[in-house]
Amino acid sequence: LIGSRKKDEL
Amino acid sequence: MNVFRLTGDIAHLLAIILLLMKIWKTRSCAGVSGKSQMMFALVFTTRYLDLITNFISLYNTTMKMIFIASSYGTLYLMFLKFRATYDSNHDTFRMEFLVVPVAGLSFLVNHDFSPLEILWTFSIYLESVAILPQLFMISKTGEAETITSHYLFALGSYRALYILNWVYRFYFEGFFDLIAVVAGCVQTVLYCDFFYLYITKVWKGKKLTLPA
Repeated sequence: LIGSRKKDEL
Repeated sequence: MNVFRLTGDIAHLLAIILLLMKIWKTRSCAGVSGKSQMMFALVFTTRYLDLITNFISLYNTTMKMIFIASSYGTLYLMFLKFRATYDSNHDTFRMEFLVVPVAGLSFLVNHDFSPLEILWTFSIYLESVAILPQLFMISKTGEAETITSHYLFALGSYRALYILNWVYRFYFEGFFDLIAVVAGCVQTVLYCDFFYLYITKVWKGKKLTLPA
């Protein structure tokens, strides 16, 4: 999984 | 969620609370860079726009709201309530030297050329350098209050812990975000000199002062 996906980190 | 990310988030939260408490208890924001704080507010605002579009978890939403609110709370204390104590003569780093190149870079190097993704990328790049006005201010005055140095240590540790989180996620989840990792490493490197001074001075009970 590279980058652009749902951002779950803060 | 893994232990590195959780402790990183806690360190980040602790840093923000420490700064707010320092300003509130001493009724003064002396030694704190208003420019770094303005950029952190911009970082949180541009990164957490997905609060509106995506729901991830209660933890995620709560932390994002706390970070946004506290960054504006800090600005309120610095620029309104305790404005008289703001040390603007020493806060002379030019923000446009960071914001303009970072904005340009976020248009050029991103995962997806869409508004939210570009703003997220902008926030990641800007966060990596947003502490520079604060470090510049300390180098100008040659010292930092002990509470300010605790704040900086917690704030710097947060991204260092995130690097461990990314190593963990790469091996155990196959997750890898090049933009976040590179920016996070840059961010952590910028703190190295400070970390050295903090460990060699503040941990031995001395005030953080720079060698002449």
